[in-house]
Amino acid sequence: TTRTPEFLGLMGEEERDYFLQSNKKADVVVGVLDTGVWPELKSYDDEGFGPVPSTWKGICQVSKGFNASSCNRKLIGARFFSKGYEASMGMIDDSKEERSPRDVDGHGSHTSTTATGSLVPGASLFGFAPGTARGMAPRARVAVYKVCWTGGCFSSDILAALDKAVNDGVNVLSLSLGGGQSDYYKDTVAVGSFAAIEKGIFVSCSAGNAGPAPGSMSNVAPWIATVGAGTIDRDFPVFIVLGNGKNYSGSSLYSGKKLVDTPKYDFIYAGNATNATNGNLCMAGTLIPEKVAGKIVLCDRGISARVKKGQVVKDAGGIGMVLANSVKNGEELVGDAHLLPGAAVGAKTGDLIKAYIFSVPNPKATIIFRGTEVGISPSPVVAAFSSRGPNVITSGILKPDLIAPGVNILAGWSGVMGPTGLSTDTRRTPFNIISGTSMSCPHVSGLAALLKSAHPDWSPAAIKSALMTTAYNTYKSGTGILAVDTGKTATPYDIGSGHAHPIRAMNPGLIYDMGVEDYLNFLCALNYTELQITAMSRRNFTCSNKKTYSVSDLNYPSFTVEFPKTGGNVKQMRTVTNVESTGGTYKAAVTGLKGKVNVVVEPSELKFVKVGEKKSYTVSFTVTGNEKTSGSTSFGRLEWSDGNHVVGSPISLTW
Amino acid sequence: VEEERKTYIVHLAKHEIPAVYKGLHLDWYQTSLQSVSESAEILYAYDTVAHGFSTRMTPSEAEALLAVNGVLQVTPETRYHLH
Repeated sequence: TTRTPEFLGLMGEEERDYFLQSNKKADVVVGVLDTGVWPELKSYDDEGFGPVPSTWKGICQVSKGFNASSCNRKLIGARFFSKGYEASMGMIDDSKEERSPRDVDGHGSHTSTTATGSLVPGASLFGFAPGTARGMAPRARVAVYKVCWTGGCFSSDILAALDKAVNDGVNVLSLSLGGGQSDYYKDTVAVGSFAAIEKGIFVSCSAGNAGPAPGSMSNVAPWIATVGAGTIDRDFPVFIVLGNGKNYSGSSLYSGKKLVDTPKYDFIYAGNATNATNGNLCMAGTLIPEKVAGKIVLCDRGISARVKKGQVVKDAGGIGMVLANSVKNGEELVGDAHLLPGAAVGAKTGDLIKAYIFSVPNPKATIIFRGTEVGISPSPVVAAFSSRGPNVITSGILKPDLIAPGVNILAGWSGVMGPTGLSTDTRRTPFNIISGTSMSCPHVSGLAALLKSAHPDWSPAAIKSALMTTAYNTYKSGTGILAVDTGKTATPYDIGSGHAHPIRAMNPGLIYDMGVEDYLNFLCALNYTELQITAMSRRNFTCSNKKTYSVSDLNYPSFTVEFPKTGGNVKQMRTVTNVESTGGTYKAAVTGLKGKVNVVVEPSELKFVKVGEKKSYTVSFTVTGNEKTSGSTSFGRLEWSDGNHVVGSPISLTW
Repeated sequence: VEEERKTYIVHLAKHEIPAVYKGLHLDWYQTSLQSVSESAEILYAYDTVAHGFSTRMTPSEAEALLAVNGVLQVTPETRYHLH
């Protein structure tokens, strides 16, 4: 990616000290389950890499168009899994898909290069987002496991890929996919990653793109890092200039022949150029060419792909498109490499533009494309599409865990797919700019690889804790990170612990560790049956009938408190481990909670003298008033600080 | 009416493998499957992150498989999507 390394603070001296001196660091392999790999990308250049680790058991699966030489010392593994897909959907059509690890979609090349791509100077998408592209962990190795095909990603294939990846010897797993919301024992990703965690493998998954609806996340098992998406400080601005002289901002990655700067083009609303009830959405075949030809068309967002709407306008003879967000998308601007002069505008802007169109007899407009702009403030802002809490599978565990860059991300792309993904798009480019929690997930996978390289002895839970407790939830000014759909301060349901800060995560001070025993006790707390737990854990495990299990006993780096109807007191215990070679005295502070709740941390001071030392504390939450009604929520934060480190945990209280 | 076949993931308790199949878990999987279906075949055998296999069979066969010794869980195939 370009820009996100700088945005995450990875391009400074700290990174050179910590991360890029590869010879001093452990070899780390990131396994990516996705649509495969386009191995010819420069992002998989293996210059400077030593021999493949002798412990590596992966292979480069030779198949049509994919040779042993497709892999190298950077791309050390490539397999494909299609038996489940073909059993359900029929044999793969060789003319449309490659029965090999080769990526004909682009998504898999994008995610794997975001996590681990080697440095590629002079990268851009048609001049947009220029710079040196690199993954978050450019010195890490990568192994790809193709599990997603044009018809989807099937659980039997995913489980087979996880089975192989763990056996091959990956250290980090990155899955930018999801399958709805189900109990963990029925969720293949949760089942497979449980075993991965047990073997010391960090698992990062995308939270989903079903935001901003509440309770819309997938991949919420507590042993998984669930990653939401935010913007970075980069935009691709356009001006929509109207015939009345007014000028509105939008965003676009259009790179073809430009329109003239004066608003001389006829401008119409798609809803007035159609006989279809949903014609305003510019669905295929709904626009009347006689009404559209030679004009700029304003389409409403929804149902069909954004770039597809541009194609529909173009096919009907339109010369440009303005795409207005729905209220759900708010003012979020996602850049698209449209096939005609097209631009996205926010919902409010769209309403203003529509008001102009409806108010004059001959509305006119033009679109002025302004390229790439950096330094956009505020950033990050939580993406509207990023799935939100609360966690509907286990309400006692706060999710998402954190957010990372996921809007307008440039990374590697397939050599046989245009940047819009449309069959009519004949353009080919080694990089593409796309958005989604699919894009934020591999950022965290790469950051986890950096941490694993620097701290090979850290458990997956320790790495996740380091990333979460050092994440930030305010801008430098001290005000809270915003959510783009509301324009208001984001809550832990939007951002979890906050936005990743890898440099701080290198030295988190304290970590909240967890192991398989903790997760087994957690499954007991969920009242899973012995058969369900045995299926998940692959061992003969019985919950003790002499023990009381509680979800809140899990040593999670965040707090979720569910008060009973009667109010009262809820006490939770946590254990922190000192990971600094020097000792320190940490003091607790709780901030942000509103409402009549008394919070007491005992002890309020923790003193450490050596690395690896563990200390426990309890947090008591006591309702002191009764003004809260059932279902209401309050958020706050607990921070432990020794003056050098801040170990932060979000708190959510629900009545 | 012939039942439509679907894909299922079958989890087994490896610690309950009969002595005769020690070290031959694939044979055990196959025998377990054949006890409920004459024609179903194993798509994948899992041995690292799960103990079991995936197969195409009818819902009736899936239900019957749940009663076979050592079978813990039979889960229908789920379609995941990219984010």
